[in-house]
Amino acid sequence: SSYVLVVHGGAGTILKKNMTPEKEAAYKAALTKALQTGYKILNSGGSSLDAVEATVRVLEDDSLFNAGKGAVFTHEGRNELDAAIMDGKTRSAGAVAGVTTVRNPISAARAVMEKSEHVMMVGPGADKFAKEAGLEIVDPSYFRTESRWRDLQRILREDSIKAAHSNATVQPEKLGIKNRDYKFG
Amino acid sequence: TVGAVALDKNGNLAAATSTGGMTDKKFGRIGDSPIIGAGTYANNNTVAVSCTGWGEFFIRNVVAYDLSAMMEYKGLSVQQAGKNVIKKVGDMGGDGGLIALDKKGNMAMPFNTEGMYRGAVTKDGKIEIGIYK
Repeated sequence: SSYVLVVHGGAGTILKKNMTPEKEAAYKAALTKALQTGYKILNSGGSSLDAVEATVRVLEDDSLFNAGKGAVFTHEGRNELDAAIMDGKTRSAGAVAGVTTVRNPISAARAVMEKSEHVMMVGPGADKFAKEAGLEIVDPSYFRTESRWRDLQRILREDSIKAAHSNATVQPEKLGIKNRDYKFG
Repeated sequence: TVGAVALDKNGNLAAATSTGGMTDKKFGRIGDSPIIGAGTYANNNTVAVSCTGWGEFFIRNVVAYDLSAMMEYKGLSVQQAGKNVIKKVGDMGGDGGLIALDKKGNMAMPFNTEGMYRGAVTKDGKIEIGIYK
């Protein structure tokens, strides 16, 4: 078959052993909605750039996925979001990292690409740029979900227990930071 | 992490990736998703790519660009190039996966870890969804 749109919804977010039929149905419904959104644009002659942005916005707005609303928490209990977009025709690209107030980071990435002379912006500056570009700004609490908060609390608890029972320094695994099977996307 | 790659009727490719990063991350750590060439890349001559997984390894392997380069310089198919780059990540101890779509509408979705949520739609509007392990 000739494909026009492909999406992914995360790595290791939910292990098979934790997947219920209800959860699986919800994920499939969300991915279907995202694909339908992008396909509608492509089928009506819209650009691939518009299609990927609209598709990712659907997933960012869905709290099931680790992006936008429903993103995981940092150690300090914040939701810090990253996004990037690239146009294969012109090889223009835009990216944001560590934003906390722009509702759809993928649109902020596109704004960086199209409304600035830069490729990447980070932190409060990127949030400010997104606001000035006319994108929707939300309170950081918009991104919070209770299940992601509980995930962070459990990890912090486990780490504190380990620290209390071991004097050994944790060694980085191979060339990466310490691997956790529970990295939640 | 979520992402999308698309091919429009004019033959233009695009890629997009968005993420909340890694739970419990510290010190302003950034993964591969917002880094052009590592987690996101698009080139009309070759392929559009969006990655998901253990970011440090995807950054070191410049995965998205590496996949494109293998197609451009070695003439590999999107499937073979995708397989190769994920093997490189795995050989270093990393895990994750990617989606890739070439200029002819061929796609690949290689991965080496559990919990891969994937979806695709054909030119005729046929939708395929899978949760792979």
